[in-house]
Amino acid sequence: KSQQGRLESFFGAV
Amino acid sequence: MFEARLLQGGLLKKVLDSIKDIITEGNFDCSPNGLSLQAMDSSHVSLIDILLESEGFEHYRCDRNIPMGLNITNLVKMIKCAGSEDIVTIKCEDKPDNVTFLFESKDNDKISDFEMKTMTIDDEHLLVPDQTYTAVVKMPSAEFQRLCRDMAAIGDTVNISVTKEGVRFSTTGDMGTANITVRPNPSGDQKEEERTEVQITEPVSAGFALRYLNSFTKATPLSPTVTLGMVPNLPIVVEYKIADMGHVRYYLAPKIED
Repeated sequence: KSQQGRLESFFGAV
Repeated sequence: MFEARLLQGGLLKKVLDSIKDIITEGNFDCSPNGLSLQAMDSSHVSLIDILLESEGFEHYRCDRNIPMGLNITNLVKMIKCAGSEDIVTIKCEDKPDNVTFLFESKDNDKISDFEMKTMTIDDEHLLVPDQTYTAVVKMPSAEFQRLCRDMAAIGDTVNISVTKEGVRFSTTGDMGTANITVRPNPSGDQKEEERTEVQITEPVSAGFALRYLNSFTKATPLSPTVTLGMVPNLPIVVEYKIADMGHVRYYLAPKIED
């Protein structure tokens, strides 16, 4: 089963 | 103050069409380099990155960086009032409560001005690394649009696998499965924008939500080609270049296996 990733887990906040 | 005059006002309509299904509000950043926007959808799954370079405008003046927070739904309503051939000028003060849109018909026989209220938006900015993509696929944008639409008729998630042989799009749904492979064809007689090109340093494969990819294809009228960039375990980038002007890019987080 796959889950939708969120962008924060890949890119850092500025 | 900020003032930018765009001869092809229809371009603004196309840019707004490419984002209106994904975000409802956003900060347009006016800077001496150009007009840009970075915004995430409400689920923080996808990110829009727009750049309209100052050189692409007929006239461009921006004395300092100005964040222009706008409701996208309202902005679409206003820009719809411009004719597709109209020249559009965007104007605002340094700390704007309002933004003015001036529409001039091509023959200069009709001039309209619309003033729109700005809003304060506390958005999160993400740092998108300037990275080298492991796989880059350039293909006709209309073909990508068709492919996403066809895949979405069968399933919710598409697996995109890139090897040097080509790009394989696969999906599974209640009714069955679908696989479409697009092969690179750089040596044919096609025009550059009709070609599919694949550049890879290693094969990449990941799954993505088709609902978002389909929304991204609303940018198809902006460019004859689309470029997909992939790195293992990172969001995919889907880029539509706007000739002489900049780009609309979308980033989409991959599905993660539990």
